[in-house]
Amino acid sequence: MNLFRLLGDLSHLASIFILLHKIQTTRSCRGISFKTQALYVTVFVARYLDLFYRYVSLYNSVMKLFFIASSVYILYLMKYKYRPTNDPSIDTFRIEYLLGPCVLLSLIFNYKFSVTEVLWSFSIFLESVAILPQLFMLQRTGEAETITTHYLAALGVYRALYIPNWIYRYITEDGVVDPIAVTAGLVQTGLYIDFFYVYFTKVLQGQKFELPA
Amino acid sequence: NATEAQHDEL
Repeated sequence: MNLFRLLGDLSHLASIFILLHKIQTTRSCRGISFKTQALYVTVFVARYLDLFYRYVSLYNSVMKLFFIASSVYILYLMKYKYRPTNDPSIDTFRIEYLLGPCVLLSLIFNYKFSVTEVLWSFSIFLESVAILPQLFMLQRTGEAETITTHYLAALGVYRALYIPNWIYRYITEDGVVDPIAVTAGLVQTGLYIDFFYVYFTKVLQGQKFELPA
Repeated sequence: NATEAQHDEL
C-alpha cells in the first residue's frame, strides 16, 4: 500500500458517498445513468469473487464488501425507491457494444485461462469503459447538477491516482507491473479528460456544468 | 514475477 493507492481508494469511497448523498438529499437519481451503475455492480461482483478464496488484508476485504454492497444499494435506489426520477429514455448507450468486446478481450488477455482469472480480466476491461453510458448521457443532456459533477470528478481522481501508484510500485517493488490493469487503467483515465477540462474551467470556478451547444 | 496475477489492488 502506498499513499497514491490509499488516496485513490479513498477518492473512490468518497465518490460513492457523494452519489448516495446526491440521491438522498435531492430525493432523485436524475442525471445518473442506471446502465453505468449496473455495469459497476457487474465489475465488482466479477472481480471480488476472490473474497471467497483469497485473503489479502482486512482493508482489502472490507473495501470489496463495501463496493459490492453500495453499488447494489444504488441500483435498488434507482430501480425502486426513486424509480419515477429515473428516466431510461435518455440513458440510451448500447451496453452490448461494451460487454461484447470486454468478453472477447478477457478471453484473449488474461494471466491464466481459468474462470476466475478471465472474470478478473473481464472486470478490469469493463471497469475501464463502464463510465461511458454516464458520459454519453451527460453529453446528450449537455448539463449536470453540480453534485453529480463532484461524483464524476471523485471517480476520475480515483483512476488518475492509480497511475502514480503503478509508477511507484514499479520503482519500489523491483519492476512489478500489471500490464492488463495498467493498459485498461490508462484508457479509463483518458475517458475523463474532456470531463475534467469542463469541471476545472467551469464547476470549480463556480459556474454550472454546461457543455457548449 | 511481473505478470503473475497478484490482484492485491481494488
